[in-house]
Amino acid sequence: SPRLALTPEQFISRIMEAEPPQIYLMEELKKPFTESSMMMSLTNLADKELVLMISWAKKIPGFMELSLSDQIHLLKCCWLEILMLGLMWRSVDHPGKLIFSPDFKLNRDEGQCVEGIMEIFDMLLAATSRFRELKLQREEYVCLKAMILLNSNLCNTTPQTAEEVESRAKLLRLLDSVIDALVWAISKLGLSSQQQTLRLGHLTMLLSHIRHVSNKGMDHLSTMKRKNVVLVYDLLLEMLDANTSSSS
Amino acid sequence: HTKLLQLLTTKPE
Repeated sequence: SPRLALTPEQFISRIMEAEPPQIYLMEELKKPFTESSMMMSLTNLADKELVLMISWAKKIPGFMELSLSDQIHLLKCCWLEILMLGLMWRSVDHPGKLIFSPDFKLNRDEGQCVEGIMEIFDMLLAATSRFRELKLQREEYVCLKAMILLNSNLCNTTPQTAEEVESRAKLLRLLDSVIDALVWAISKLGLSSQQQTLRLGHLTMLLSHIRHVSNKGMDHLSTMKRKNVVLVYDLLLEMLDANTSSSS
Repeated sequence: HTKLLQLLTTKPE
């Protein structure tokens, strides 16, 4: 089947429209935080964001044409990366702060109350300052997010059945469309072609840092759950278990 | 993946 009939410009406007609405924690924050109160707020917000992330993914052109098992595997594999990239985007103009939501902003040092989270906060802040340095554009941000989703499970399994082979071919074509869209977004910045190529490289290299901090975050959340520091339930529990079961 | 499956397969609003 021909590649998506969308031009890069049309593709970008479609994924810009797919952007989830800004959500709020909508909780009375009792400060100073305790380890469990901070983890409770972080997981409550994450659970709400996951619901919005799934409806976001369904609006990515071509995602619903993939096999249902591919859709599930992709989302299971990248959900924390997607949440973290959204956090970085919201925090990009607030050096030293993590804007989890407009009513839930944390300074780096507030993470001290949760064992093991400072290392993750520092990685998130470092990646965010890199995006600030690069002056990441919203069009580039939405392309990177779609790339994370579509790229997440590409190298975890080899397709066996004919359906899996067909779905993987669709996935690769979809990934081409997202890369074309990112290249198009970069071409609008008035850079030389060599600078455009370098920028594409720098942006995609950041994806490996996002995967790394997501893996650290997944381990940390599993530890917090195992130690009963926080009760993880519902969709967040499903997505966490999906990762811990596959990794263990 | 009950909740994930349910959210994936519900028709968009």
